[in-house]
Amino acid sequence: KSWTLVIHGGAGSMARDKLAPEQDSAARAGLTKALEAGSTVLEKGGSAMDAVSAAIMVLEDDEHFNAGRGAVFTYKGVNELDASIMDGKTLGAGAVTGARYTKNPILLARAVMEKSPHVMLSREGADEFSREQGLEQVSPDYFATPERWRQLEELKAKKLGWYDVDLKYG
Amino acid sequence: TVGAVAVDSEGNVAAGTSTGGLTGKRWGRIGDSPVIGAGNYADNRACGVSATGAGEFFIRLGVAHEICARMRMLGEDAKTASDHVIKELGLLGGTGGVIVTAPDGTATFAFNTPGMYRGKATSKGDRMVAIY
Repeated sequence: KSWTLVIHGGAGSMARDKLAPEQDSAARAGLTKALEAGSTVLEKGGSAMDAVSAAIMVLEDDEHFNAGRGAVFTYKGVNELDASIMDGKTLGAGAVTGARYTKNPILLARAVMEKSPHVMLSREGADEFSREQGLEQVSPDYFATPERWRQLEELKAKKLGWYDVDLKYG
Repeated sequence: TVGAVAVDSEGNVAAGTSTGGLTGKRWGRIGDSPVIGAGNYADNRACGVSATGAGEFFIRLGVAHEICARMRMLGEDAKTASDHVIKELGLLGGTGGVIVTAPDGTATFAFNTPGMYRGKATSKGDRMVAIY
């Protein structure tokens, strides 16, 4: 039985040769762990939906990637998380934006697809739906990391454009 | 932004994307990651796509759905369709890239920015992690 899994951890303007060694190895370690999680599901005959969810949860839990823990900060200094998922068999889809308390936003997106008649929920409503579905909740500062805070401070101090900073840090 | 696309042993495709968005975003700004058809799309008749990059351009072009539509209606393979749409994105001034997989097991990438973190695994034993 054949299967395929492809993942990404974002794109920035920082080419490979400019990454600090520890950034490089951390990114590779996170990607490897995510590949293993998704591959294990597929090797056991599991669904593409479960494999995608498993791989993305690993990267959401890894603070080296801009998703879940380690997400970038908004201008007001909070973390607002977006996620989406789609099933190619049924064209079922779920998406959330501005979620602030769900540990794994990809699971919230999936709950929107599987447990609601909607496709996209946002902000307080998404957070309320997450609680109703019994998804794991965390306090907002779970997502916060010193490096992302430093990037926000740099943006504000230098008044860089949003693209500049994002392109630089991916 | 992080993403994954997969095709399972029954030939079903799925795509997922998750992000914190842009550093310093204001006014509840939303990029392409949660917008079905822009940053994320899956269709067994074509492919699964997850995108990362300058969201506004991906939304305006409908990148993820455009790649699937080109495969479905023009019969292009995943690489040809992805390269075409990312080139068009670049002409608009957008940066970023996509990962794509199709029911036939195709796995491909297309991007116009350095520093993309990627990985691929298949039942044939391929295991690749790379930073470009």
